[in-house]
Amino acid sequence: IPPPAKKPLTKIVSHLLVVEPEKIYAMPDPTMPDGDVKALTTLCDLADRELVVIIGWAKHIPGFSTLSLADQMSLLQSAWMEILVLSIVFRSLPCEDEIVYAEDYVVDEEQARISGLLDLHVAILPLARRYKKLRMEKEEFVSLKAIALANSDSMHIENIEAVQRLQDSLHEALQDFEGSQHPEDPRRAGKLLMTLPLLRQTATKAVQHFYSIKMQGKIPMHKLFLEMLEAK
Amino acid sequence: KEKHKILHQLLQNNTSPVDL
Repeated sequence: IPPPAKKPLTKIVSHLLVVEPEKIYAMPDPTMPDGDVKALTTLCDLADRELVVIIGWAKHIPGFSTLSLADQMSLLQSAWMEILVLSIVFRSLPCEDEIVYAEDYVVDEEQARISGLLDLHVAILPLARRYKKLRMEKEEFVSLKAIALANSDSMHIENIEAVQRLQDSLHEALQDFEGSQHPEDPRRAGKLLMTLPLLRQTATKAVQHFYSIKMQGKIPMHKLFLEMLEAK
Repeated sequence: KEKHKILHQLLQNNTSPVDL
């Protein structure tokens, strides 16, 4: 007997899958000597390029572009690191205790220690373990990423009702997805949403890490990355 | 907005910022 055909995905989740950005690569500078300066320079450059992609991606989330420009900015300024961390964690799910910053930049604990990335590594691993345990799927990842943006708790939102409507539509999309794809676990949407506090904690640690690097002034940082760090 | 020039610029239009 063939397994029952899965129901079609909700419109929003299918749309989020379509607008999911292409992979980008870290491309570490081969002329730089290995060490923490090279590792951090590579990560800051990668983060800057990822930010450009994230801003472009956000515009494709149904309902985001109809928010005022000021509210779009506030949501991104609050949530950008959560989006970055969630993407890194999703890429790292197939690995065991390795962090996939990019396809060409996979770091294990030993390499993290040598490269001065151990704090970041140790901060990200618990979140990766949590999503591994849940066996998070791509549809759930794209939904959760959009929810993290809409639910960023910025203190500067002008139109709270409009942001609430965005949250509601994304929340509903996740619930509909789980209702149709995981009827065996009626609490799955809730379990995913309950990971958001750890995502925020992890992102806060990552922002603090990069902010202290910025203050030390030894690593070159591009303007968009600096701008977003300063907004935190 | 002046402080967050690049974010503002990227959200407002589809052109790449000059300094990235």
